[in-house]
Amino acid sequence: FAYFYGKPRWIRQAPVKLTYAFSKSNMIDYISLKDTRTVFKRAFSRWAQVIPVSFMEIEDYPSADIRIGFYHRDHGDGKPFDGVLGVLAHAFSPENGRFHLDASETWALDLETIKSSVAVDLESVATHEIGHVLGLAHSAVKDAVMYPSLRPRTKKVDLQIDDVYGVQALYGSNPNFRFSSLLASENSLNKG
Amino acid sequence: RISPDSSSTVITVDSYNTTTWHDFTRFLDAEKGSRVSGMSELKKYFNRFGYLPLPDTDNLTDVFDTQLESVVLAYQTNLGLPATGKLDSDTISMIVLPRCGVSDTKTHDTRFQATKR
Repeated sequence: FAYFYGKPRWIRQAPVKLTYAFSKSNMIDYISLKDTRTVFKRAFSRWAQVIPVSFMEIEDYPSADIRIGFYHRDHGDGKPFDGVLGVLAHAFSPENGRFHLDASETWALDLETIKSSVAVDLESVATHEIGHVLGLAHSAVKDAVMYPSLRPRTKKVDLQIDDVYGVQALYGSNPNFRFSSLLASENSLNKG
Repeated sequence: RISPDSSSTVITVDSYNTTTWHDFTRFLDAEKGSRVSGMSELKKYFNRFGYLPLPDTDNLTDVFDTQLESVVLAYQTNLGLPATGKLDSDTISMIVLPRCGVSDTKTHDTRFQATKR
């Protein structure tokens, strides 16, 4: 695992509570806001299970800690998106909170129901970018959620040991978290 | 892929491979010291993800030079690939994959800097 330069993290009184909100004007129209919220709630909860940090969605975008939007090409942050595939999304290191996804992609909630060869799993990318929002950089471990590349039509949402070690070194461990549960899932992954 | 019943070589291109970065497949096995048209675009790719910090990318050459070789080595290390310094198939296959826009290494841009532990 790796960190951003200077190892930035969210500095809050414990228990750390971070808010998130969706842009009112920069979302995608072929996935309902309800479904988008469900996907992101699941993605945030994966990280909340391993560290003592909670995430709460709020309505007011400007005041949220984490601000999520879908954008085409140049969207004003000096890192323009590039159309179909290529760069899928990016997020900023703590405590910036900006979280941008490329609106040119074919975002999928369920890869079984979408035929496109360029479909990208929204939950996988959301889970990865939340790692950046928390302070993790890219990992060299191919199975890790924080590995930089994601093949189209691929789902990768389960945090691996590398992801958990990295984020717990920043925020500590969620008291209810057991590594055994993670090892069990990794073993099943390896068997697969 | 070479189809068994024909003399010609059938190149299989994944349909999604007609998008960003697919052209980089033509650098497969390019030799160090060689000049390949468009290699400056590959250097821009590496600049974008933090491997080739430059004030500007207007004067990049198409030569597979020593600097690019060390950039490829750093990329292979960061992506858990065999560290050959060559544009081998493992490396090219990874380069053309879609990815996150956050850079992989330290850059002069503090928002996207990263360091390994």
